[in-house]
Amino acid sequence: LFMKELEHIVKSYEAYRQALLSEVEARKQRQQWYT
Amino acid sequence: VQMRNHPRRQLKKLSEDNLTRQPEEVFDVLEKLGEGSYGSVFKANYKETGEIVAIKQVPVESDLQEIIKEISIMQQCNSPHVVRYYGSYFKNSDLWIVMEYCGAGSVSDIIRIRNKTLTEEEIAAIVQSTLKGLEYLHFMRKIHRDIKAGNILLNAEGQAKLADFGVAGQLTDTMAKRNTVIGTPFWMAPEVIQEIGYNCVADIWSLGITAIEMAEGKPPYADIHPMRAIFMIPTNPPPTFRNPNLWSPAFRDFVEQCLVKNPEKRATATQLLQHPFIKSAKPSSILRSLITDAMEIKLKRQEEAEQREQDADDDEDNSDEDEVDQGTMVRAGTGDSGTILVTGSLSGTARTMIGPEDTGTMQSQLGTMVINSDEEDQEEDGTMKRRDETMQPAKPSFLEYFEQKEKEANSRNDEGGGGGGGGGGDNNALNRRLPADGDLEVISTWSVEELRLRLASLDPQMEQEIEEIRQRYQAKRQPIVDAIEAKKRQQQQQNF
Repeated sequence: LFMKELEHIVKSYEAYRQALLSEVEARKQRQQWYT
Repeated sequence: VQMRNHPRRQLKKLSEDNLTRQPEEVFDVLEKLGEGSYGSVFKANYKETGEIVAIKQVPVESDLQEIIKEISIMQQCNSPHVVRYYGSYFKNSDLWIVMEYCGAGSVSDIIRIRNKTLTEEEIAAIVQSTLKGLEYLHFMRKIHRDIKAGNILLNAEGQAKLADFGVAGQLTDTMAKRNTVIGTPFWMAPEVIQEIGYNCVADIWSLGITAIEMAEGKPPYADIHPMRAIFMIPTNPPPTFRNPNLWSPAFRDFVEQCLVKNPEKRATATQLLQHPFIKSAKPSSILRSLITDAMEIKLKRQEEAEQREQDADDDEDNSDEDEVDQGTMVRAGTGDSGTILVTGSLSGTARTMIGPEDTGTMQSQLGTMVINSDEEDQEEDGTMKRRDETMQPAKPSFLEYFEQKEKEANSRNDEGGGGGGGGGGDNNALNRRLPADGDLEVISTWSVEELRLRLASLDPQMEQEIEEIRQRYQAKRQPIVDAIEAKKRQQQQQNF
C-alpha cells in the first residue's frame, strides 16, 4: 500500500513537472515566434 | 573462484585469548576514519603484530540487525576481494567490530578527494578485483545488493575489496530469488525495483552503474530526484555514458553487458571476468599513483585542519567533549603504508537509507533503501534484533543537490519559507499540493517566473508528501512491530 501511494505521488509529480516544462517550452517558442 | 587467503596476511582471526581481554589491551585506537549510519569507524593498531585494523564501534542500543548481518556475511567469506572480519567485543555500551583495514578508503572517496574521475585503465583494474569479489560472493549464493563506488574499498596496494554487507542477502535452495527492494536508488537493478524477484545478477547491474559512476563521477540520473529515478530505471532503456565517444568500444561494451534489463540475459561475474575490457586490465599496482595522490591530498588537508584547530586552541583555551575524545587517541606512526588517515571513508560510503519498512525518514536517509525486509532472514537469524530507530545517518551526497535547490527556491520565495504548507498569501500557493489532474489549464495563466518557481519547489514538495505518507504508515506499523518485538522477547525469555 505504501509503495502504491508512493508511486501515485511520484507519478503525479512527474505529470505535473512535465506539464510545467511543456508550458515553459511553449512560452519559449512563442517568444521566439514574436521576436 | 578465489578462495585462498592472501599470502602476506598475518591476522586471520583474533585468538580466544585476545577476544576475552579488554579491547584496549589488544588494540591501540588510532584516529577516526569516519562515521557510518550506525556508529564510528576507527583505525587501530593490533598490538601483538603491529597490524593495522579498522574497528567499527556500534552502540548496542542501536539497531544491531544490520550489523549482525554484516558480521555474519563477512564471517562466512574468505576472499582477498572481500573485507575480512577478525572478531568483536562488547565494550560498555558499544559493540566493537574488528575488520580488515583498507588504507586508501572507498573508490568514491578517492574520486571526491582528488576531484577527478578515473581513467579506463584504473576502472578496469578496480572492476576486475570487484568482479572477483562478486564471483566469490555469488558462488556462495550471496547477493551484496549495494554495489557502488562507496562500497568498494581499496587497500594501499590497490586491491579492491567489497565492503558494507549490511543489506546483503543469502539465496537458499528453497528461495532462488529475493523480493526485498534493497539498494541505493540510482544503482538499483530494474528487477529489484519492480519486485519481480531477483538473483545475483542484480549486483552486475549495479556494477555497470558503478563503472559509469567511476568514469563520470556520478551514476546516471544522479541529478534527478532518487524517487523519480526509481520509477525511471525500469521504464527507460538501460542508461549509457553521457558522451559515449569518450570511451573505448571495449569499455562501452562491458557496461552494456552489465546493463541488460532482462536479468536472464545479463552476464554473470564469471562471464564478465572473460570480457576483453577485464582481460586486458593492468595489475592493481597501476592504482598506486592514484592512491598516493589521494592520500597526499588527505594528509595535506588533515594537516591544515590540525593547524587551524591548533590556531583556534591558541586563541581560546576551551576544551569541549570532542577534544577530550580525540585526546585519548594515539596518532598513527608512519611505518605502515596505509598510515594516512582516510577520513570519512565510512561516512562517505554509508549513504544508507533504511526505507519505510524499517526506519528513519526518507529524506534524511535516501541512500541504500530497504523495502519489504527479508522476513525469513530475521527468522533464520533468530538472535537478531529488529531495528527500531537508526542512528543519525550520514547525509547522502545527492541530497545536497536537492537541498541546494530547495534553498534557492526558498530564498527566491522569501515570503513562502519552508515546506510548512500553511495557508496565506499568494506565494503560499507554491506550497500547496498539486492541482487536480483536470486543473492543469491553470498553468497557462502563470508567468514564466512563476512556472520556474513552481518547478524549483516540486522536489521539496514531493519529499514532504512522501515523508507524510511514510509517517502515516510508520504510525500504523509501529504498534505491530512493537507487538512482534514483545512476543520475540517473551519467547526468548522462555527459551532461556
